[in-house]
Amino acid sequence: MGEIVTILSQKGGVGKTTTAVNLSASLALLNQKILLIDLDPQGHISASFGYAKYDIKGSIDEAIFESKDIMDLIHKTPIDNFDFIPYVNEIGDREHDCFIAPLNEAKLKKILSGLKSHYDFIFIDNPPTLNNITSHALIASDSVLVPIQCEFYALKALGSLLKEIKIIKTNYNPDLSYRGFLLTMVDLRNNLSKRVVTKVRQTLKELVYETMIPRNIRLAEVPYYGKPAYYIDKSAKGSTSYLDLAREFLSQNGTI
Amino acid sequence: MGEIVTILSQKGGVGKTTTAVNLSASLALLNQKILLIDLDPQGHISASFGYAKYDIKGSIDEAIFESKDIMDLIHKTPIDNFDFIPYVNEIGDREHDCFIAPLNEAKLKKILSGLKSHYDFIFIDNPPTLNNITSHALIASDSVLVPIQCEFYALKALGSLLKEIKIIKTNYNPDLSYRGFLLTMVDLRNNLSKRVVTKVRQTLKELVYETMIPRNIRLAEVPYYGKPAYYIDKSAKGSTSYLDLAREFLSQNGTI
Ligand SMILES: Nc1ncnc2c1ncn2[C@@H]1O[C@H](COP(=O)(O)OP(=O)(O)OP(=O)(O)O)[C@@H](O)[C@H]1O
Ligand SMILES: Nc1ncnc2c1ncn2[C@@H]1O[C@H](COP(=O)(O)OP(=O)(O)OP(=O)(O)O)[C@@H](O)[C@H]1O
Ligand SMILES: [Mg+2]
Ligand SMILES: [Mg+2]
Repeated sequence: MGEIVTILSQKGGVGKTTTAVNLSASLALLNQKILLIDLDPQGHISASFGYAKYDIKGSIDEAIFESKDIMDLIHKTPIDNFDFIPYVNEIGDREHDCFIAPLNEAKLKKILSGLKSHYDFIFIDNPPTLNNITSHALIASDSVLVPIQCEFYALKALGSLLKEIKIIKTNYNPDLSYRGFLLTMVDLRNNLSKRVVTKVRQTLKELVYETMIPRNIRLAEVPYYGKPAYYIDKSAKGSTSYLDLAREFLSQNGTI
Repeated sequence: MGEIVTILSQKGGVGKTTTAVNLSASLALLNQKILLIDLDPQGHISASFGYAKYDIKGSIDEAIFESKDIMDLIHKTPIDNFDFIPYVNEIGDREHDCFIAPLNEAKLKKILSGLKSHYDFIFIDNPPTLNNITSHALIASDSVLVPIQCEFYALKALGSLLKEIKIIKTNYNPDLSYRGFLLTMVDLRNNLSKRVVTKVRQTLKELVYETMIPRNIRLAEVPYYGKPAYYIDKSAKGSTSYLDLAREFLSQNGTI
């Protein structure tokens, strides 16, 4: 039965989208059936496959705000076992963007429930914020994966995020668990990065993935070439590290 | 008379906060009286000076949501000519965070108007989003400074941002102008960065600052040492580039 994993951090630019795209692609390579949902109006999941916003019809906000059938919004990527639902409509009405529904209605959870039997894993990429949309994502999810960029502002952002997750778990989704914390843009040649790695491992212990994602140009080239790093250069450190992560991710729940 | 400049990009991690802190510090060095307002609930302006959220009393949201006198919320930094107003209260009530007031009330503009006579420049650091808060920031501002990280996702984000600024200018703030576009985390050793620089200069021409901010470890160390890069190592490329930017910024309006 499909597990819904939300990728979340209110700190911007920490590698949420890069992780969503490259982890999904790696799991698809390991024969897992993957659906990736873009909940960020920036629409960078579709940009990762080279689509411009106006190229695509069918966007997640149509299921949320216009009650369209979510099955009609699923698009295939060029990769086997890997489907996605984009966010392509412009940001539109300010207030509409901030408020999906009261949290106790669990609207997104209801919309996504019919998808679980079709996929092994459903990932949700989130915008860099903590608001009504991301609260609904947490309520709809079985687990949460938190990318932590190896920099100090990202480290400082951790406290508010953990507090927010606890509030949602306590009041709305008691089954919500941590999938894990992923260290991203790691550069062990510099002290700053080393300090962050040490601090995170000391504080979050076994919740932190062994696998760390190094800073690697191939990962930054994903939106330029319109494909996950593995399909740009399968031997690049960026590609192999997400493949390692996928194996570690699967071994977590004994799938492998 | 103080000019209000809002630093904005809905793309996360492009260097909004780093620019807000280091440009403000550089302008203060050039004898400009600067106020920096943190409109991002992450509160990374205070983190840049080594303050923890609970260390400080008085936060911008108290002027917005509880009608506190804005003059009482001003804090001094250790640097002459450089004051700031932090955002230190926790994110709190979901809906409150998304909605300051109807845009035609120009609530933030009214709150900030009394400050203009006390400062040469007032900068606003924004969260990585386009919502009611950032719309009010645009309505309250004389000009907007847009950091563009030299990466492809950041480039793709530009279209929506320009559209949003145009909507606010047309409907709410006809005097809003572009202060300029700033290329950040530039690394001319890699092709990706070069392509972005070329593309941005071709599209936005003279609106793009000559000065480019290189990727430089001292800038990432600001929240670790709790001071702008110039005060960590004044000869570092990160420090000198923001000082160059400050001079170019002042020469724009003939101040120098
Ligand atoms: N390991 C890495 N090595 C090099 N570049 C990376 C790496 N991970 C991400 N990037 C680049 O860093 C930038 C930020 O990453 P990304 O956009 O995935 O973060 P995000 O958290 O999704 O951002 P946002 O908060 O805007 O949604 C992007 O330009 C991306 O290409
Ligand atoms: N020129 C630079 N060289 C090296 N590191 C940089 C540079 N500019 C910013 N950084 C680092 O990159 C990260 C992102 O920068 P910053 O937090 O200033 O961006 P932001 O746009 O304010 O992010 P957010 O969207 O979360 O508000 C930070 O860890 C910062 O220290
Ligand atoms: Mg993203
Ligand atoms: Mg910031």
